[in-house]
Amino acid sequence: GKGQRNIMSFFGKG
Amino acid sequence: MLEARLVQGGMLKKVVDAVKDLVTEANIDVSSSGFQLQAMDTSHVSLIAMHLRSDAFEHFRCDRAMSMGMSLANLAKVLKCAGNDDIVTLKANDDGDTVTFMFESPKEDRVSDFELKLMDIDSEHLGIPDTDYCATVTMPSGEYARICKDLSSIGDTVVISATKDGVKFTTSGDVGTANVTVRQNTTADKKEDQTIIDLKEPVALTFALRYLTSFAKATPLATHVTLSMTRELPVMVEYAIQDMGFLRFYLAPKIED
Repeated sequence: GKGQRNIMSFFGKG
Repeated sequence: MLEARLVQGGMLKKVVDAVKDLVTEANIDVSSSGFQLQAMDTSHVSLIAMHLRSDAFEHFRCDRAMSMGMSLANLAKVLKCAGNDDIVTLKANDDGDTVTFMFESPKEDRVSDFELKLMDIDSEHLGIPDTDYCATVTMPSGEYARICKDLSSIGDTVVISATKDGVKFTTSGDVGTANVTVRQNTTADKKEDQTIIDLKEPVALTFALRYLTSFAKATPLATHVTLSMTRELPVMVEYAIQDMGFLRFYLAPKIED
C-alpha cells in the first residue's frame, strides 16, 4: 500500500 | 515600528479563514517585502506559504523585520469584528508583545481598534525548492472545491492524473468508485469558467482528500486555483491574492512504501 509522506521529507529546513 | 494600511481588509479575513483550521498558531513575518507566513499543519503533511506584498498596502512602513507569533483562532476572532469592506490598519512596536488592528468603515463613520496579544512560537522554516512542474492546471476555484467535496463523500484518497486528455480525479470507497475528468476549456464565454492545462509530461499522484478539501476553504479568495504537480513531489495548490500576493498549499503525496 501507499504511505503518507511527511512534508519535511521533501522540503528540508531552510 | 510597523504600520500597514490595507484598503481591502476583507482580504485578510479570507486568508485567515482559509488557513485557521489547518494551522492553530503561526508566525507572521513582516519585512520591507510585506507579510509572509509559512506553517505546517500539526501532522506535518501539508505546508502553507502566504505572501502579501508591501505594494498591496496603501501605506506600508516596517522599520525592522519582525516575527509576530499569533493564535490564528484569536486572529480570526479579531478579524471577524471587521466589516468586509473595512479598511484595516495594523500597528506594532518593534519590541512589543501586541499588535493593534484598526478597522475603519468605508464611509469613515465607524472606527474600532483591537489589540491582539502576540506569543513566542518556535517554527521550523522549510526551504521550498523551485520546481519545473510536469503538469499545471488552472481551473475555476469553485469547480476544484466541488470535486473535493463530491469525492470526499465516496473515498479518503484521490489519484490525480494529468494526461493529454485532461486531468482525472479518481477515488474509491465502500460505496464504489468515482471519476471526475476536467478538460481544457479556453473558449468559455466567461473568463472565470476557463480551465487551462499545461502538460509537459503525464503525471499521477495520490493524496489524502481531507487536506485538499481543507485547501478549498480559500475559494472566496480567487476565481481560479492552480494545481502544479511533478512525480513524487508535493502538489502545490495556489490561490492568487489578486495582484497582491499568493496563498499556496503544499501537500505531500502518498507513495508506495
